[in-house]
This record gives sequence, structure tokens and C-alpha cells, in this order.
Amino acid sequence: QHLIDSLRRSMGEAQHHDAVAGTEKEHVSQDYRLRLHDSVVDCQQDVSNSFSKMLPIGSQPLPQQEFCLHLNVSQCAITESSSRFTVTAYNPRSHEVTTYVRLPVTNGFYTVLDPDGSEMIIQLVPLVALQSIDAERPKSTATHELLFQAAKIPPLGHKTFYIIKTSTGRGQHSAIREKQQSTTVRRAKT
Amino acid sequence: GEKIAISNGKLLVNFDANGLIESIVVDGETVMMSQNLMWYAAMNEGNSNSIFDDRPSGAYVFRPNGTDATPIAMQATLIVQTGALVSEVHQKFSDWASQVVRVYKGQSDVEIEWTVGPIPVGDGIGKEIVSRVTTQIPSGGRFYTDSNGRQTLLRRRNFRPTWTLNVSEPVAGNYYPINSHIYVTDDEGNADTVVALVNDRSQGGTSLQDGQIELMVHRRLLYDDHFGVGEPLNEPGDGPGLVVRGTHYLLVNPSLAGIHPISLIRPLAQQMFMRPWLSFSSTSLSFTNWK
Repeated sequence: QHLIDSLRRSMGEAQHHDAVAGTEKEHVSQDYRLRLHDSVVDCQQDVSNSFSKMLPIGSQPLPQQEFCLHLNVSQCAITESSSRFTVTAYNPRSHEVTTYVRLPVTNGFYTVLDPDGSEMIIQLVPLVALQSIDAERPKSTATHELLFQAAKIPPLGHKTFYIIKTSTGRGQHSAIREKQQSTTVRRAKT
Repeated sequence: GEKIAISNGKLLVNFDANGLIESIVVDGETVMMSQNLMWYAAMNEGNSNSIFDDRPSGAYVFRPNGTDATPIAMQATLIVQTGALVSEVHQKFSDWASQVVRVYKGQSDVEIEWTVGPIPVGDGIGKEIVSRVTTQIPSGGRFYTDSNGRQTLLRRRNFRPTWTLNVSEPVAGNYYPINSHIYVTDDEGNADTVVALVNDRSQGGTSLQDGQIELMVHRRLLYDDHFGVGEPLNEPGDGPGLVVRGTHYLLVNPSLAGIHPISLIRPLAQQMFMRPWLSFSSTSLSFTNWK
């Protein structure tokens, strides 16, 4: 409970004070950011603990869940460096939700399996260099974003997707699939 | 110099030869529009001899020096990416302003991901950046904004419902807080067409001309506004300025046929506000063992 209360407290403080109008001094703004970040990390721990408790008794402990707070600038250590990883989408709404998931990855051949093991349609979208954003993500090795549709995530529930990266596909079938998941790029001539 | 179009089967977004959105086609009906990133020049310090009247644009007040915004660029350099699930057009207006216009397969809205900053202020002028959508919808001075994401309120340009308004600030005097959405329709009683912007964070917004909506996405100002904060809105300190990235959903529906616009906008606003939360873990297990 204290892990969740942390975020309630930080949000409450910010909303009670001048964060709501954006009229706080810069160092106060930085303090609000720090408090909110620490509380969000607490909530991530809570989500991770909860997933472990949802497993049947006797199961192996679930690996620690990692959260990527820099997805908005296409940076995530796990998706960029792992050849096998899982993505869990938690739906905070009280309605079933279908959403698109974009994950920063390095170029390659990817297979995404839904919870039933069915292979999903994916698209590899090249990242477009942008000087102002690239300066914000100096450690990222991502060259593409892996895109797929996470369909019918239950209300206040989750779905987990299993992703494998291989360096290249093999055979004619793989060549067709690689073409299906590629993106056509047209650039203006300078 | 070439016209471009992207489509997801449900809607088609046309770009003109300058690389700007020209129209959106939904169910065979075309809504002519333009969309661009623009900037207001901020009122600087020393605009009055009286300290009480000297109000630069700052943290508390939006006070542009003039009555209209200037486009950051009249042309955008484009990169067009199309595939099975998403088609997107990257528009670069300058080194500090760009956006991506995306249409996802099956979605009925257009996603605009804007990236603005660091805002240049070497000319000594603070700048306030807006994303503006202009259509030909005869909205009759009316537009609609949410109030804290809840009730959607009718706003009328240069008008207050409970007193006679003397408009001394024609831009700022029509700005309202937008926490979730802003839209215009073509007729008060028999709305046929709606154009809406759904935002991912609280922003200021208005409709300064019929058929037009705009949202302020970023500000960098050089003077304190004398209302109490005691410093200019210029993060970080004397540094290069912040880069900000965010998302708007642009919803266009030319044939409402009795449907209330909010029935289309509210699900989008909820989708924006409560997006699924992603967590990750590496594994060495095969899928079968992992499952």
C-alpha cells in the first residue's frame, strides 16, 4: 500500500501547490519532478510484485519487470539489447482496449507471439534522425521501432507478448515475411 | 514540389506541394484544412512606464506582442514511411520544430507527434509555439473546450456570458485551458462536421477565426511577468532551452448525422490519458517453457 500511497502523496502535493498552474520556480519544478519520478518507480515495484503474486502457487518467480521511461524518445535498454524478451501491457481502463505498441529496437528480423503463441503482424519503422532528440538519447542503439497491435487487452488487466530477434530470416518464406514487416521510405531530395 | 497522401483505409491525409496538410478525406468526403506550427512573439519587459502596467509574457500571463502568429516555416521537408500497420509523414520545419503525422491501420483519427525546441531566443524575443489547424467550417465564433477533462463548455470568441467584455487582448483574451480536447463544429444546432484536437497534457488553446483551433505546445520567455514567480519561464536556467515532445490526436468527421461530437472525442481522450502501461523482461526460455 505504501508504494501506491507514495504517488498519491506526490500528486496531491503538486496539485495543491503551483505545479497545476506552472507558476513555480524552476528549482521547485525540479523538486516536483524528482518526487513524481521516485513515486512512479515505487508504483512500478508494486506492479512487478503484483504480477508475481498472480502466478499459480509453485511457479518459478517472475523475472523483475523493467519499465522504460524514455520510450517517447525511442530508448529502452531491454528492447534494444535482448534477443528474447517479453512485453506486458497493463490496461488501466475499465474497458477492453486495443492499442499499438512501438518499441525501440536494432535492425533485424523479429517474431512477435501473442499469449496463445500465434505470430503477429508487425512492422519495422526506421527511426528518423532528429538532432535535438538524438542529443537526449546518447546511449541508445535503436535504429528502428518495432510496431504491433496489442488487441483486446482486458479491463484492468494485462496481456504479455513474447518477442524473438534473429539476425536474419532463412528461406523463401522468411524473405516474404521480412518484406511484409518492412517499411517503404521516401525522402525529399535536398 | 510533389503532393503526397497517406491512408489507412478509413481516412486519407493529403499534403500539398509545400509538405503541409491540405485536406483529410473521410468516407469519401473531403475536409479542406491546413495545419502548421507557428509562433507568437512575446511581449518583452519595458512595455509601459508604470511598473504596474509593465507586463511581459511570463509564467502567469500569455501576452503576445501583436495579434497573430507567424509560421515557423511555410514549407516542410518530408520523409514518408509506409507499411502494413502505420503510414507516417515526418515534417521538418526547422532545426527546432518538426512533427510526425501518423495514420494507424483501423484508427479513425490522425496522430500528430510534435517535437519543439530548443526555442531560439538569440534575437532577444521570447517565443510561444502553437499548433494551428485551419478549416473552412463556419463555426460562428463558437468553439468547445473541456473543463478539467469533464464537462465540455461552449466558448464564444470575444464574449463572456455574465458581463460585457472589453477586448484589450484579442489573442490572450480568447485563450482557455485545454486539459483534454478542443473542437469546432459547423453549426450550433445542427452540427454536421467536427474538427477536434485531443491533447496529452494541459495546454492553452483557442479559436481565433471561424473554423480554426490551436493549442500552445511550448514557450520560452526572457522576462519575469511581475506576478510573483520572480524569474523568466526559461528552462533550464541559462542553458540551451528544453526540447519538448508530445502528441495530439486530430479528429475529423464530416458527416456526424446526429451523432454528438463528444461521443467520438471522449473515447479518444480516454485512450490518450490512460494508455496501457508497458513493462519488459528479458528471458532465455523458449516460448513454450516461458508460458
